[in-house]
Amino acid sequence: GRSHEGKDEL
Amino acid sequence: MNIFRLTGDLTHLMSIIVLLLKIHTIKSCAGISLKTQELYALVFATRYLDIFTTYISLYNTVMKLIFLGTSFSIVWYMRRHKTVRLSYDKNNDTFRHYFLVLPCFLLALVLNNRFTVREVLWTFSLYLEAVAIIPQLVLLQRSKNVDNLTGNYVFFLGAYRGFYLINWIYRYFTENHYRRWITWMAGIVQTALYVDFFYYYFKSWKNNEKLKLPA
Repeated sequence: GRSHEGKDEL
Repeated sequence: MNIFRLTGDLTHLMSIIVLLLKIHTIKSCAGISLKTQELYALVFATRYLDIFTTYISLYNTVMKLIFLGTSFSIVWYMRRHKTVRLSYDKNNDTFRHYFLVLPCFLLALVLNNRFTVREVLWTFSLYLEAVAIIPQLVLLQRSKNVDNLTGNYVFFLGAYRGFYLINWIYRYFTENHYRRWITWMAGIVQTALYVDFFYYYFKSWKNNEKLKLPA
């Protein structure tokens, strides 16, 4: 998915 | 998504499954720090605030629900379950975990990417996750012998962020504008805390003897 300011990680 | 991050997430999931298996099958939480489990529940609660507002992928949402669900149920088991709570080592699990919560929150207020409620809480969850294992490591040193399941639990927990470090290096070189100083700092501190545990874990595994951490 698109990285939401790096929030695509758990 | 890259193989390092996927391996990291699965290793993280593995650590939680090992812990739940231990608690659910042998109905024991001996050697497990409730303080660390409570900190992890707080980490996920403050990190996944956007679980219902931002959809990234089914994988992302499912994993967040699993991490939230398992971390809170582990705390419930250790606090409320009639049999499990009896094996909780209350006398040795005395690390004041709020000594970790406050500094992490203050640091998140000062050092963050954007001064908004969600961003500060997300940053707080990163700092808190980095130090959440400390009560557990303290308990391991106090409890004489460490049983295999607990040792494996801490090992997988330490390995997962190690895979994330590789994932960050990979993304730094493959994606332009991928800069996450705060995430990287917290991740390095978190993995560094396990270095001595890894040393004793591999030593005990090589010599095929019981895992013992020097006090």
